Amino acid sequence: TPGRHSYAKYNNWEKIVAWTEKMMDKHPEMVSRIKIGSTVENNPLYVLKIGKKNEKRKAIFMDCGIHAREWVSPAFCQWFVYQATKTYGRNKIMTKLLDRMNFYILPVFNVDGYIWSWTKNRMWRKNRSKNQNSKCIGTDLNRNFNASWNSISDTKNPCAENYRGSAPESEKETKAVTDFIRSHLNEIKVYITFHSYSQMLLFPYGYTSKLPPNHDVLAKVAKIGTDVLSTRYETRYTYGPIKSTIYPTSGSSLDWAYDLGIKYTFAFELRDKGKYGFLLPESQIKPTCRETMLAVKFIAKYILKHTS
Amino acid sequence: IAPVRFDREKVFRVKPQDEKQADIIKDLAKTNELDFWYPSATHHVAANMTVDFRVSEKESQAIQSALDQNNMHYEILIHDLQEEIEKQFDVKED
Repeated sequence: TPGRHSYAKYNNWEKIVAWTEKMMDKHPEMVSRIKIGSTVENNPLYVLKIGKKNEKRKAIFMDCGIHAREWVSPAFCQWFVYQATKTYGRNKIMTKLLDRMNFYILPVFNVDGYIWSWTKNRMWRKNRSKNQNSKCIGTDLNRNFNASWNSISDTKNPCAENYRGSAPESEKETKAVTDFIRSHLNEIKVYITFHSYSQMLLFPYGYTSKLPPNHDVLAKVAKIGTDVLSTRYETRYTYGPIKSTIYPTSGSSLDWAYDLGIKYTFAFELRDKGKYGFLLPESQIKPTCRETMLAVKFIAKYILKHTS
Repeated sequence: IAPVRFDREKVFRVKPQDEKQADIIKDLAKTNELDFWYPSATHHVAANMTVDFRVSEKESQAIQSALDQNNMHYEILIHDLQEEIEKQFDVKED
């Protein structure tokens, strides 16, 4: 038995898998689990679908844990599923959202890396795939997407923490996610990815200074989203395009999803601003999730109203 | 493989004031094993940017000396990473 799952604590992969089963059993009308692929180490990649079964509606795709050591990110995905199922029928906004749209939640994107960060190296970032002609292990999955993949030369080194992989979508995890999103493109209106740390809400682009055509709308949504987030504990987030707000990136999931046609794509960099970095204490998981929830619900509500 | 330990490893925060200071950090990364927490890699380091990186206990003294010698502003965010890893589990089981 994997032990007790807790929303107030970091949960290892075994606990998360058991939790996905529990959520399905507890909420069979609302939660279903889709296996979208498997990892190099043959671990399953699960997406939880929250919403009415067998109905095609607008959907939001969210992923957590693309970088192994960013533990607060999977904690948020679990929290979101918990809150969605718990408050449906009780909370007006959540009820409205779930009556009209679906959520696809990938609680841990980089499963092998996450397991490695629990068992061998807390500071691990990449996945665990072997690289040809190198002793160094792993690819940075957030540099492996087909979004100007070849444009930053410093991601060529397999020993670098931000190694982009041998080709776009060379990694099984990336391919599973891109295949899933492509096959649900008619439904998915929003893509949100969760990272840590630095307290930011980012949108395209990372690979160019060019602004996306709906930049003004994205900036407006991000501004209100961060304002709403701050109402709970006064946590201040900055927002803006990836390149000018954080740093230039190529091959990111956010830019890829946007260029694929999902016109609302956001990346959260959750708490904190450096005091703990990747080692955010468990006592801050709940407040972090509570405030983030406000922003995510705002984004969902906005999209429900403004997309066809 | 035994789990990696991070005893007395440090996380530095440096804010290079100009390109020359940014280059000093980049040079230090060539000769030391720096794990960049923010930004994610050396090549993103630029003037006036907050830079956080992790360094082993063994190399931390040399890094500190180099920063001092070049009159660079820095703070040590984490003095003992292993301690901080253990402290992150600060919620007791229900």
